[in-house]
Amino acid sequence: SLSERLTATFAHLRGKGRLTAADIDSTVREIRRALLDADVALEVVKAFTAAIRTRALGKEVSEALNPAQQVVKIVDEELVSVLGGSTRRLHLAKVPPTVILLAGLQGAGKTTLAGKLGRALAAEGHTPLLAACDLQRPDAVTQLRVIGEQAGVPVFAPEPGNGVGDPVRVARDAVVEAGAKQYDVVIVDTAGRLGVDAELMDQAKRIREAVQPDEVLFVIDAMTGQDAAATARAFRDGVGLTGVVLSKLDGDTRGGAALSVVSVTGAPILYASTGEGLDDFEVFHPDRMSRRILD
Amino acid sequence: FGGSRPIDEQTWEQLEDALILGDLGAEASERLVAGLRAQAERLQVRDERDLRSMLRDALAEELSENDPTLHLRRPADAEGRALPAVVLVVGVNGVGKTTTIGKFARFLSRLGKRVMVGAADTFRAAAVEQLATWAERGGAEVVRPERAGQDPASVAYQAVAHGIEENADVVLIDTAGRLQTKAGLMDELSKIRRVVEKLAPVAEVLLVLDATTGRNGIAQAEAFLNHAGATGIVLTKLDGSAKGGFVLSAREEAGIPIKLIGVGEGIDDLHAFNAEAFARDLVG
Ligand SMILES: Nc1nc2c(ncn2[C@@H]2O[C@H](COP(=O)(O)OP(=O)(O)OP(=O)(O)O)[C@@H](O)[C@H]2O)c(=O)[nH]1
Ligand SMILES: Nc1nc2c(ncn2[C@@H]2O[C@H](COP(=O)(O)OP(=O)(O)OP(=O)(O)O)[C@@H](O)[C@H]2O)c(=O)[nH]1
Ligand SMILES: [Mg+2]
Ligand SMILES: [Mg+2]
Repeated sequence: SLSERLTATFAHLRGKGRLTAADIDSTVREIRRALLDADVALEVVKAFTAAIRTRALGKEVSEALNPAQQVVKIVDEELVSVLGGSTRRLHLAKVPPTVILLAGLQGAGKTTLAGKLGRALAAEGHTPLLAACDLQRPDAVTQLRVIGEQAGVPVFAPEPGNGVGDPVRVARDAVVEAGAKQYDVVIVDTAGRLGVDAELMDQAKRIREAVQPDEVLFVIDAMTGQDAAATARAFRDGVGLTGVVLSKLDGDTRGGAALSVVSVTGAPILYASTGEGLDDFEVFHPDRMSRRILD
Repeated sequence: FGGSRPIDEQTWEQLEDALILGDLGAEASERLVAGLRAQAERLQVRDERDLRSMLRDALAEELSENDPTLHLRRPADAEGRALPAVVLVVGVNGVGKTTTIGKFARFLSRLGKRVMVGAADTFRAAAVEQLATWAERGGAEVVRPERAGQDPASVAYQAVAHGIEENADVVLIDTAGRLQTKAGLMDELSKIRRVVEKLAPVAEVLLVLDATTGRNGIAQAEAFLNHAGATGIVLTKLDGSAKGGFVLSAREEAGIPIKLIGVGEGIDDLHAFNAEAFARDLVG
């Protein structure tokens, strides 16, 4: 853990009296290594440790009874501040329906999330409609239908998918359907796509323009490594993001991707998906995530 | 280009950064660059391009240390009759197992093999339908569960039994995604393997790993080696910006060779692993 590493580093420095800039440098190197080992993206580690270094040079560390713990406390505070700083509730439209667009890489957990989010909103008294706009992945429409059934949430799936149908049109029609049938939330599931796929990023942008969503949620696998920064940037610039959902947090990955994505996009992590079940869904806890990354 | 590029302190930093960005990990990146630095000193290397080529060679060499051949020869039973080569496909959720089976079926069918696939993911929504679609595209027959929520080991058994009956050359078994931290699910996988082995030896256990994964890929390799006896890695989604560098440590820790790579969502997007090409993509 970072705490153990820094305690060892400072034990080595104890009895030296004042901490020098070189001492702080070796401390910052430990922090850098810990964050990289936790999968935080390199550019984010560099910016983050620069901020830590500035604070670590100050009196709060040099005059601390236990400087190692003080540095760990600073890192934890900075991490929680970035991860949770702009935390908020879901944006709901003034005039329904609220439109939530799900986007992300292949296999991140979007389709499953559509069911979870729908179910959670229904439990809060909403009337959600799931829109099957992944017309590409084999049997994605069927998958969403089954999930909708399990979640007790209706699914709008006018096209069979498997290459047939236009996702932009289905998305637009889903919002019209919601208006007509009085659903107050539309959750749009889309095909997984690469940040480097210009054509599909453009499609995502056109889906967004067609439905003017109240939320564009970037769904990312918590075990994502260095690529989290490049991918988050591509989706931020290509589609636009308002919020993030971290998935598969029930695994044992440290989850540094959380820091990467928030740092690069400025969008808050709203939810955490913690399993394959429809109820494995919760509000995101920045303090828990910080402890997990620094563990 | 023309002239040589001189080496300075920045050169070493840039090389190390490139490896870290490729998910090699901080420790492995430092080790490789330190080794390279010592080697460059000894050999009086002056041009940065030579450094890069030395680094590529070092990486490629490490990645080639395990045999990347796919073992698909049909084994014989006690009476000397040919059994199908059975391949289990395993890995965590969403990495590309089902898609890879479709691609692999196509690849094998093109070689004239008779391929059968077993839909032993009896848990996830529309998993059987998705596999059936891929099987059809790949020219393989699909063995579906007889009832909803059927024990996956039983479906796998039925698929192999049917493959033996039909004289299939290869039986590919799809399994549900499972995080390696779930003890019950990892036990289920061991059971699937044991049950299948009552009918035929398992020729390959392909562990599918997603190139976008960070350090956790190493833990996945170790766990699937211990619980399923993984014999080969399929590294998918290399058509994206991720490099999948964690496989270097996975190979070191678990000793599983990388045999195949997935480079897209199309049926032909499956290629044999090439260590030199991989190293070149990582180092530049
Ligand atoms: N363990 C675990 N598995 C999850 C979680 N969320 C989703 N999954 C699983 O991850 C796999 C992929 O989920 P999908 O919902 O199909 O992902 P997707 O983003 O829609 O995938 P594409 O449409 O192909 O891009 C499935 O096996 C899900 O059951 C989670 O929080 N924990
Ligand atoms: N870009 C790209 N996408 C891929 C590749 N391989 C698979 N995919 C996509 O990744 C997503 C998940 O693929 P699946 O085959 O469903 O993965 P899985 O491991 O079977 O998932 P579960 O059964 O839910 O655990 C799909 O959208 C695939 O099209 C690849 O090599 N490149
Ligand atoms: Mg999906
Ligand atoms: Mg699957």
